[in-house]
Amino acid sequence: RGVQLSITEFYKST
Amino acid sequence: MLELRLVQGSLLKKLLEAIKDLVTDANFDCSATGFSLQAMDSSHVALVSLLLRSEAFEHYRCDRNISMGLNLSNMAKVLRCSGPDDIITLKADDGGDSLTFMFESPNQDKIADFEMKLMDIDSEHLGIPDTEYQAIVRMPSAEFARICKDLSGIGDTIAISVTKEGVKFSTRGDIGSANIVCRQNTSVDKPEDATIIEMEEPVTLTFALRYINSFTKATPLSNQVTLSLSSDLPVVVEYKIAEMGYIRFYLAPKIDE
Repeated sequence: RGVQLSITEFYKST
Repeated sequence: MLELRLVQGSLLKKLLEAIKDLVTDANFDCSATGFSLQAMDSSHVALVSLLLRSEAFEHYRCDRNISMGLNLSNMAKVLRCSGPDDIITLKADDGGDSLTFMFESPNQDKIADFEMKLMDIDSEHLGIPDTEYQAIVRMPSAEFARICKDLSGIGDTIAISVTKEGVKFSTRGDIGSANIVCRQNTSVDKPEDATIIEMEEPVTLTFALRYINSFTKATPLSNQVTLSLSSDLPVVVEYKIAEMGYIRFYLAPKIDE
């Protein structure tokens, strides 16, 4: 149920 | 050279038990600030960030910043060889390829050391900006763990909804649905039994329950858990380790198709 987003869509690589 | 002596060695043991099923291999970073780790699970849905501040250690020597790659399941196996009240010392030489764990029983009658080979791990470090969250819920960690476990018998997802009425945890599955509402409760004998809800705006987010359930393995580290929620942002599930540090789990939400 629903689409699982990824954590890398929210935070940028440093 | 690195030498870290943690009198409350069980903290490290509990930290490993909390993350070993979520992350396979990770780099532990050691700097003047403390002993830390940031890692994602293999599907990049969840992120764990932990810190044991240098003040948490009785002796903290870290001559230069060092990153040590370790297999967490093996590290958990090593730590399971320590006694519940053992003092744990971590030692590594500059440029060395191993980390030594020394376990001392409280009355010094048993001393054990275990050496673990370090690994080269290519890991991506993410910058997490400081954010004002729409809702922050603080509640007893055991209660949160119980709710997640109960709901996972019914469905695969958990909707967390914060309104002025309280915080509602919901799931839905083949056999039916479940809703558990916790209201703010500050009239308790012990502060760790309180449920405190700070809400700027109502918010509802849906998550995969198996990840949230995995985060609750950190329950032995803290009597309270903090959930920070904002629409369209990962939830932060934080267990504070007294004055010594924290473990934070970030989980990306699920959205409607």
